[in-house]
Amino acid sequence: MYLREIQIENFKSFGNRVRIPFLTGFTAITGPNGSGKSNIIDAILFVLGVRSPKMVRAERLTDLIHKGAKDANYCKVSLIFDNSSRELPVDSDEIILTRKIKKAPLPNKPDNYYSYYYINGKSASLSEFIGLLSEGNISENCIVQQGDVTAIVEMSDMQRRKIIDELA
Amino acid sequence: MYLREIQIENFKSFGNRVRIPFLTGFTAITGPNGSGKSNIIDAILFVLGVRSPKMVRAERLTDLIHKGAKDANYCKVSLIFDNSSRELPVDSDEIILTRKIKKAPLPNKPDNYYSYYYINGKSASLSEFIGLLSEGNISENCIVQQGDVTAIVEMSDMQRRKIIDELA
Amino acid sequence: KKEAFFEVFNKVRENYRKIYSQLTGGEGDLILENEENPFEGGLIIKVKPPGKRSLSLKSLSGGEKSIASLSFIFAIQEYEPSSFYALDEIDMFLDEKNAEKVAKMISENSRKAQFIVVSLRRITLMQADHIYGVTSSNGVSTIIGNVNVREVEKMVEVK
Amino acid sequence: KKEAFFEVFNKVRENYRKIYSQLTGGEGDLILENEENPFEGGLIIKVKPPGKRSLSLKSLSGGEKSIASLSFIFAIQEYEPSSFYALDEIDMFLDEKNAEKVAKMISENSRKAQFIVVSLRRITLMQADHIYGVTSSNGVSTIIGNVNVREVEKMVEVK
Ligand SMILES: Nc1ncnc2c1ncn2[C@@H]1O[C@H](COP(=O)(O)OP(=O)(O)OP(=O)(O)O)[C@@H](O)[C@H]1O
Ligand SMILES: Nc1ncnc2c1ncn2[C@@H]1O[C@H](COP(=O)(O)OP(=O)(O)OP(=O)(O)O)[C@@H](O)[C@H]1O
Ligand SMILES: [Mg+2]
Ligand SMILES: [Mg+2]
Repeated sequence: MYLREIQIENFKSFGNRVRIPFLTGFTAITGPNGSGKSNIIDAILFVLGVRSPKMVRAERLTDLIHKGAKDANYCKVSLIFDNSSRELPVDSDEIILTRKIKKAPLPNKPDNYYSYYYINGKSASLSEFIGLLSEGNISENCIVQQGDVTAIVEMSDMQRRKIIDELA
Repeated sequence: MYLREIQIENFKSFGNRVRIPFLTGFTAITGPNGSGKSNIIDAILFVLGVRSPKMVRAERLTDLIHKGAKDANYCKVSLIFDNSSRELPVDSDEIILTRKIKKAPLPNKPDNYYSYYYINGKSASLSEFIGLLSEGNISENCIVQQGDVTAIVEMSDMQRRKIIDELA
Repeated sequence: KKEAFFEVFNKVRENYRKIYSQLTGGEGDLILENEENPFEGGLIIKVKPPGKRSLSLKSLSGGEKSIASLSFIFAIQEYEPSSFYALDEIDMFLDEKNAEKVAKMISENSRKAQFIVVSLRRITLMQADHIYGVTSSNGVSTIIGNVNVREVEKMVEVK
Repeated sequence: KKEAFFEVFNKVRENYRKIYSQLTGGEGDLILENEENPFEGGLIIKVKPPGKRSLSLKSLSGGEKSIASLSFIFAIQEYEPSSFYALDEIDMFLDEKNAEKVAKMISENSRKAQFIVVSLRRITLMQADHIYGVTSSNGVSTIIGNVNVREVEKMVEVK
């Protein structure tokens, strides 16, 4: 079950809708400092349901919405997985997981927003979403963020053992 | 007032007495992972009077003593500065600052050690030592350790302002 | 519960010893603080780079810590592969020789799982099957697909 | 007391603006949280890389943070140079273009102060006046003096 494509819309430095198709095997992403490489990784974490904006270098979730020449009021990221081997219990060759954040300012709460999750375009609850991800063996453990390569060695022995607990 | 030479004796991965002469200008140090490059930086910090062993990746100060084929019971580092312009109030063309740690195990305190400071070979107090360094404008602020390049940006605004306080 | 833990731990430990040795030529191991009741203790990593004694993790160099950490990540991957892995600048501390070894191991592992690796290092990019370039203009990012290594060299090379 | 502070702050701020602009082509600034009573507030860094709006420090990329930090270090150095600087892998996040700019600025500044820089990056080593190699055998370090860049390339290059 591999990642076929990422669609990034108004997320961080991605000002329009950008489609990044992926093939199996080993893909490298490179480019100048500040161009948006880690933002792609943040987009993946965003769909995987990251709760704390600090994990993706933002103060609030609404900071993830592209600020640029034209300020959008929402951001949306989709991960499109190949499911032709029916690894996930969904009868479809392709599984599209989408997360969207939309600004919804209120008089007493200007940073208010709505959060949406979709599976193949249909509204889904966060638990259905997380459930599908864990069946596909996809979690934040598959992601090493910039600067975290030595995290395994720097964490406490107890935290490290808990990684094994979670696999068992 | 430049650094003419570092002498490293039994410190971390330096198992003998190693002399590293320096010239003015821009010197680069390179080599394979784990070869000892950052240990040279730690040796400089050691002489500058670092108090906490954690600053130089050690549990206790005695961990800085070389462990190898022949375990030494002391380590010693000297920084030799050129003072021909008499920038420091010492009547000598060269100023040698030396720090030494020597194991001195006691029945109730096996990790006990003695700490020595020398200026041009003569025993000195820590305050004389620190005094001379600050007159030579040498402090830990001149040293950026591996992984700390973004520390200025990551610290709090208050801590950053204190850097200016110290200069004033 | 304890059985399930040891089932995982023993396999991951075996993988760790093999992978660490493959990457460094030295020896690495995973040790339980409390073998009777694993849940009451932690999981200790012990490494012995070639020619050195067993070293405390704290005193390791940046590159040595990276290799010890990556070996753990790959050991877990071998036990229970995920569909894909996203690794951002894991080669930042690695010298050329270690960066190449890690990139080659990723290339090998990428037959079983998809790897998406952000890197600025030529030696890593050279091992990839596909390379994407990211650039930005006026703060807006664009993706350049299917760049080959020679074009990348022009992109990252200094004029 | 306040006067002494502003004496330093104003010069360092002017240096910061010049250095950040020289390194990036963008604009950087140092702002006091409390201009009336500086000691009751902090020192804020604001940066605006070319083509982008003024950015929150948190959202900066690894390379952008490095440049913002290094500009501050160099700004202080210009105000009150130290005899020597020891910098360990400050280029770890920098792309080739930024690594070269920083190395060239160090080369320029090294006329007034001595710089000792640990680096694994060819582009940085190429700017140095002198290069030392460090190797270890059986856990014991040795220094190889006055290596030239071509020998370094053999040392760090992968066979
Ligand atoms: N909501 C947003 N709108 C516009 N730009 C944003 C937003 N959030 C973050 N950015 C910008 O994205 C840039 C960082 O991008 P990213 O971290 O992906 O760079 P990078 O390619 O990984 O660089 P490096 O090689 O230095 O790590 C920053 O300049 C940041 O200001
Ligand atoms: N007291 C000691 N005796 C012997 N070896 C030691 C001692 N303390 C530290 N070391 C060893 O020094 C090595 C680390 O050296 P150092 O950090 O200088 O490497 P480096 O050249 O900076 O590598 P990198 O490029 O990965 O940062 C480690 O292998 C560590 O175990
Ligand atoms: Mg990045
Ligand atoms: Mg190092």
